[in-house]
Amino acid sequence: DETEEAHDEL
Amino acid sequence: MNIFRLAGDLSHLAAIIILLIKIWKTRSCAGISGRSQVLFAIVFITRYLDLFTNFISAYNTAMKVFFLGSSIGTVYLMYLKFKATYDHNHDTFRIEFLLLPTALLSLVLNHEFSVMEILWTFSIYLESVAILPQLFMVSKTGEAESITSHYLFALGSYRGLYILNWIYRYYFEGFYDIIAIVAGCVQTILYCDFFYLYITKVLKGKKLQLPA
Repeated sequence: DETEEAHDEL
Repeated sequence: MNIFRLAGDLSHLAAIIILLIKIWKTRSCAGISGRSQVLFAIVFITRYLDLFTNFISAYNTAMKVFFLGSSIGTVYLMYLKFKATYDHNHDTFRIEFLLLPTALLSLVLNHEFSVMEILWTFSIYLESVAILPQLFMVSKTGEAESITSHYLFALGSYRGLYILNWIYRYYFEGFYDIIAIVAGCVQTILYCDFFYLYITKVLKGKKLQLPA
């Protein structure tokens, strides 16, 4: 589930 | 981390450093849109709140701290320290026309209806259009100093390189973030006209002047 992932880009 | 993302980040970093050097060395922010700089500061503040909740890497944290500090510093230089040189007569783009639609859109189109996620989404949407007051200012005055052109070129290249990064990540990691991709494409498209002028004029040693 992508919403659970942190945003790893700047 | 792939080469496109690293190149994109370095291009973004270069843009900010070029801008700070220009303001500091010339003791002037002439030709720079304070409104775009305020929007970029809002972009970084709303996006990097996760500095307090998530640790990704030392690189990630260091870059976020630098982007936050430099964007707030730029606003300080423009509106306080070198206020007298700020060309506000030509910086007239109404930023509420950017802030309100992007705020509304982030409430409707987001990955998750939570405060952090909505602020992140808002920052992505706002970033995609935050350069418009600056481009409007260049079109209004009809010209830009070379150093301002280099700044805009580096800033535009950053999101263009991120598109290559997203293509790479989609194929090799199966990862994609549709919000970032669509907004990033919009952001890059806004620079196309400028890229054309930069390549055909500035790189040939001429000043960036718009056709009358």
